[in-house]
Amino acid sequence: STVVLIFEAPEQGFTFTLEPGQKVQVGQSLGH
Amino acid sequence: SQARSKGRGVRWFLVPLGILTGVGAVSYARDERAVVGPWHVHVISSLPLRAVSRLFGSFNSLTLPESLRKPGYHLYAWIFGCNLEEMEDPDLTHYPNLGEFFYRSLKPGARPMDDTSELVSPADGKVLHFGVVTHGQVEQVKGVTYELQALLGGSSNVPQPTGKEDNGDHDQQMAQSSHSANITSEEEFARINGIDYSLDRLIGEEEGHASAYGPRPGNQMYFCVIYLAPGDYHRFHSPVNWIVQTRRHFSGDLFSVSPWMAGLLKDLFVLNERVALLGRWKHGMFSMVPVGATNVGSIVIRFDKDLRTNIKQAYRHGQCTEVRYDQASWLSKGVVVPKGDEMGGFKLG
Repeated sequence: STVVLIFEAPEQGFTFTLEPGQKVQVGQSLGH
Repeated sequence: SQARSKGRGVRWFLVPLGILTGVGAVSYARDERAVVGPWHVHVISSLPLRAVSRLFGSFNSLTLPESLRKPGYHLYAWIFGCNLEEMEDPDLTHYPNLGEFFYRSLKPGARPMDDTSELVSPADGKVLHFGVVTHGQVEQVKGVTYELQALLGGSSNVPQPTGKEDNGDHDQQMAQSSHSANITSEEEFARINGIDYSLDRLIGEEEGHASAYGPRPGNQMYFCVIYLAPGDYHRFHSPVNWIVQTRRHFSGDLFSVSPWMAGLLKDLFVLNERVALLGRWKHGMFSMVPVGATNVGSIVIRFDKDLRTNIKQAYRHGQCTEVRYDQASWLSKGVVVPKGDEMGGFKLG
């Protein structure tokens, strides 16, 4: 199963805090 | 023989004509599904995946003898790498079947929220891909894209609600239950989180906006795809503070969504059965799309008890039913979901 997030955020200033292939858990930061 | 005995010739030419007609009908049906990929993807697509999924679900809802539960679940956990120590109920004999074990809940505090982050992971899993949506295209994997509008649907391809699941009773119930009690808290929630709930429809749904889901000036659209492996905790939580305004249920295939398949099959997430939850957060549009797979065709949304996925029913590719949560609250015109709240999950079959 998969969860896809699509969202609008500021062009300047929004960054993902992720690496491709990274394992994540519920509540862990994806971006600021 | 009868025709020959009566002196008439057998019309053999009708046999290839019949075969050709059959092949043509199958090809037409396959074209409509638009499966694009190598030959083994076409072989997989010819399998009755939805029926297999339902059968798998039924099998795994059979009650296991108590003596088999512990060794059975331990074996499953060993094969798929489940962490049994974080389960809310650690007694494995309390799970009557694999379906219940698969949908297990976690101990309170097992998944702390990152309060410093605006956007947190909605699920346990592996980040398949993330980035910016450009020209309405989302990258499934590097170099393989699909259309955003095909994933989320647009006003043009969403018919009027039909069928049992969308009879409106649920909306009415939600309206009755939450109309008056939560007004103050909703207003407070929207104010604190900077959500402009006065914009009661999603961007692009207004007439004249053919290319839906365009960002507002100064913003852009981002995406992130998280893959849940069979051993992962299979409930999903809210990744942000937001208001869910619309649910779109797309009937579809149930291909595996493993990274291997995502790299092979174009439009995988558009072909598969999925539930698109659309709404608003502080920066504008926000959507979350749980996508089903062969083993987990059943998607559950906690605040939408009428939703039924992977049901035994004929469907056309891209068919979608929509429910708007307008009546859940006259103020926010949607369901208020704080960051970290459990929203639903995936069940076997």
